[in-house]
Amino acid sequence: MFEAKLTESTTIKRVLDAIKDLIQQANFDCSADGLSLQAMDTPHVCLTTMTLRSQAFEVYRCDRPLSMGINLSSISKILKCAASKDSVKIVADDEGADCAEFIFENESADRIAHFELKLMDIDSEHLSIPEDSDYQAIISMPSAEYRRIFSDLSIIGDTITIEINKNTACFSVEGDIGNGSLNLAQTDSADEKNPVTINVKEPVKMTFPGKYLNTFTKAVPISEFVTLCLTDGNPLAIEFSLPDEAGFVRYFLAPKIDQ
Amino acid sequence: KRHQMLISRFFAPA
Repeated sequence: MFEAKLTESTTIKRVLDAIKDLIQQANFDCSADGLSLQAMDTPHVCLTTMTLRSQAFEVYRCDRPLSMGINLSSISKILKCAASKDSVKIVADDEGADCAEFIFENESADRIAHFELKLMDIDSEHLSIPEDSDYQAIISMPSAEYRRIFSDLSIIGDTITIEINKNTACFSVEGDIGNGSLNLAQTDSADEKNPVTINVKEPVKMTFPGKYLNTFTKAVPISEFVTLCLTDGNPLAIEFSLPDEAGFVRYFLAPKIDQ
Repeated sequence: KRHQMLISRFFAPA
């Protein structure tokens, strides 16, 4: 038996919004620890991972691990039927269920909606992601700042370079109409309302596809802050964490390299 | 010319 209840549908709606433009379908792996997912996008440029820890749920029961193959567009359609303040309960049989049940209940518990989502058999390759990568540079910024930087720059072109030196990050773009750049310095004061922090072990300069950096802005409502981790020649790791360590959405984006 | 790498290159199958 798998049963998980979220107090408000907002949490899962936001998480799905953050991943559904990158992934068409994925296995939602349920274990005693929580609900998680990982999948590559179709062109295999980006790996998206998501975790909702059991503590994110008001009720969480998973007697034995199960994997629910879900079409992201279908689950999003069903969740559109939940008001943001409605609770969401997901119920599935852990013995080869062919559908999962979704129950939405309003705050006064006098309106209850039931939906059944057909599950799919998805044959996906699971990749192992190192837990404690030692990155050359880590930058944390308000997620609203992230959105502004990459929605602006990706309009100019699709080749975006991130260069991080001591206390400064430079984001630049090359496009057909011209180019542009933006410098962001670490904020001085620790009690600044919207801090930017930059930790550099070694300066790093890497190039990434702007279209993806812009797509990741769909995760901005999840978190007030975002962390970007870079190591030369390796994928960029971008993390949006849910409040109270309830979970996260992480993207790993392959770099563009000079030939 | 810049070449877009594939993400599958960086992670081993679990």
